[in-house]
Amino acid sequence: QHEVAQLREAVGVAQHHDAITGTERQHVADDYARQLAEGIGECQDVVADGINKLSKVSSPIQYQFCDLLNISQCHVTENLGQTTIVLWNSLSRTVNHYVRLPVKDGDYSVTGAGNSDVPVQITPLPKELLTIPGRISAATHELTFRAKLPPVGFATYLIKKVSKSRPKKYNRGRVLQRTARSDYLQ
Amino acid sequence: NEDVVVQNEFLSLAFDQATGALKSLTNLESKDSIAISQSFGYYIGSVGDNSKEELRAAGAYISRPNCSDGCWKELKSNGSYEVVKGALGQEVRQYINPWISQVIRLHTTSKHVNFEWQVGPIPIGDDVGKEIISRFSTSMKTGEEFWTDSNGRQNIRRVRNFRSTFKINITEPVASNYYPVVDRLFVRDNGQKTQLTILTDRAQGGASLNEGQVELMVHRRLLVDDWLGVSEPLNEVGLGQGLVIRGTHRLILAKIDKSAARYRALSQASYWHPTILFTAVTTQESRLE
Repeated sequence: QHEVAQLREAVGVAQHHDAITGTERQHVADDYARQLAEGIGECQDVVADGINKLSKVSSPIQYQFCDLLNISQCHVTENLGQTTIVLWNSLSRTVNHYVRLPVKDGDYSVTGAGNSDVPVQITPLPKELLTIPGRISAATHELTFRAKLPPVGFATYLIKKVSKSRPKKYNRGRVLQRTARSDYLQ
Repeated sequence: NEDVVVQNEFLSLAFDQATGALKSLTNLESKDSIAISQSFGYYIGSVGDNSKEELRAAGAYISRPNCSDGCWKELKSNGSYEVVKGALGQEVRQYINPWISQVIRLHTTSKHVNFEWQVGPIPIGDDVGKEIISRFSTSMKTGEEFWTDSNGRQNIRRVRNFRSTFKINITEPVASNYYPVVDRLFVRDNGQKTQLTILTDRAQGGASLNEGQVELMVHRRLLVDDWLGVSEPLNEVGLGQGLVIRGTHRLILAKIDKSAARYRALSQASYWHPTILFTAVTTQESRLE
């Protein structure tokens, strides 16, 4: 309860109409963001505890989270050797979700339950994303795969970087490019 | 010289091959097809002098586009684009200008289109405050009406330049027709029985200012305090750089009677997207199991 309380209080504070509409001073806006971020961090421990309970492991697994996937930054996947990813679905129906993870260039395999091989697409990240101020990431590509998640449940996948020598059955997004006509630029 | 086509089994989009601009959207299930273009533009934030109510400046509390010489300022696209095609999805990446880019993505099994935009920092070298808009213009016969949601629950019918409870005198052609959009807004073509729904990923302001059009305000940077309590302009005082924002609009084109089921499910799936946890794999496969 105390771990959840921090986010609960941050959301309580953010009920103020300033937080909802953005009519607060900049330093206050930054403070709302700080409170919410700290609250989320505490709740992530609760989620990890929940997954450990559900998966009935003998000793609790240490989980990590990536909060900056919206700018394709994730310290876990961009220095990938291999990692396990757990996806928790809180909806009460099966969800098909396209998972997009920032990675370095290379080939990767994704294995699902029962060692099933999951199709993967590796795509270069848009150039404009790479130059966002404040983004600190070595990821230049995006690994996409489609996960099928059970109602109010979770699914686990193993993601592995594979050597290029393996046959090319790992799909790459083909980039076809068209640049502006110079007169258009004028 | 053909159009660039991005397609899956449910939807098809065509783009002008010279500029990468969106041209049409087709629902392959219902065979409905609309001409559609999407563009970015901006409204100039009124400066006023706050001496009188009518001369209030645009700021954190107020959106008041300066329409003295036309409201809408188009941000012409540079015309550069990339097309990415793969087994799990296809996308067109549009480079609008040095501070606006967008990826229009269609996953293999999706019944909606993602418009993932990145805007900012908004340049203010011209000392003009700006509100950045993403506008969709279609061939749909939508008349004067559109719908916005109320906190993601029921829909509220809006009519252009109209209020149901009093006779409105329009002095702000844009601001008077902007409404809060927390989850979605949509327009309908009753003749074709089709509906174009746009889901937002955060609360935004939206409107339908012309027939067949819908727009959403995605970013703002204003240089004057509106004297309603913040005592500073909406310009990240202290950071001095302006913000880069990223977000997604999700478009659904479907029959009117099919739209609600589709956008409700998609809205929930977007809002309650899966939580992702990572853990190092240090032991044998059995531990993974």
